[in-house]
Amino acid sequence: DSWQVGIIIYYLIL
Amino acid sequence: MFECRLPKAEVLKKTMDALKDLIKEAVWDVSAQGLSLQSMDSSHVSLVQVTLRTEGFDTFRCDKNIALGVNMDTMQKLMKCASNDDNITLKSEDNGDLLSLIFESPNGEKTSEYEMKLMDLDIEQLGIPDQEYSCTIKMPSGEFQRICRDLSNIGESVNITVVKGGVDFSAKGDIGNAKIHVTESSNVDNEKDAVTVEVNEPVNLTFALRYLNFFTKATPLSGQVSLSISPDVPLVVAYEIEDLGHVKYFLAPKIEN
Repeated sequence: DSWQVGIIIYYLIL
Repeated sequence: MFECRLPKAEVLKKTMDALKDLIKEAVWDVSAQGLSLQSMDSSHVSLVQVTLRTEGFDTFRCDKNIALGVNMDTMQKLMKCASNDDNITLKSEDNGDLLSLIFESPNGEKTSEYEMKLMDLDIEQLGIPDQEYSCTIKMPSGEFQRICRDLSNIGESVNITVVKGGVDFSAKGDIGNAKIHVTESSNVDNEKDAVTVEVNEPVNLTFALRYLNFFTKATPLSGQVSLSISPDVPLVVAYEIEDLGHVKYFLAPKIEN
């Protein structure tokens, strides 16, 4: 099984 | 006052087609550099970023930076009222709540003007750092679309393994397994048909096909697609729009449980 991680985890909110 | 004109509506129609299944509302940021848009999909798994540079427009006037909040369904519906060959003008006052879309037929005999209500949207913007990627694959966009579509018949995810000289796209599912190997082109007459694979270090990552299939809605914009991949960072799927800009999608990899 694999998990889908959100994009926010990788990039900072400006 | 903002006003810009494109010689063919087709390119903006295709851009809307590339976005509408992924995002429902978005903000077009207008500046002297051109039009840009960045938005996450509603589940915050993927991100799309569009740049349409000033130089690609026939005319471009922007007196003051403005943000045009739009409902993507509405904008796409209105764009569909333009013929592909029509030239298109977008216009908005600095503090207005309307975006005018004016379509003019090539012979100048028909002019259609639509006004779309703008929305006051507060959309989170993410900072995407410039970075080097371990691998960059360039391939015909239609081929990538076909691979994503075909592998969706097998499983929900695609494993992308890049090694020197080629790429494996593989999927596993209840009904069986699939592996599609794409080899780097040795000699290609037409640049659009070329497959190039740049590898600084081999990578092996897994991505949700559901999102990749959304991304391939941008296929009509460009004959080639580029996939930039590094371990533990989002994949970038980029479509260049000739002389105008690009549509880039970002998708976080799936992580082994």
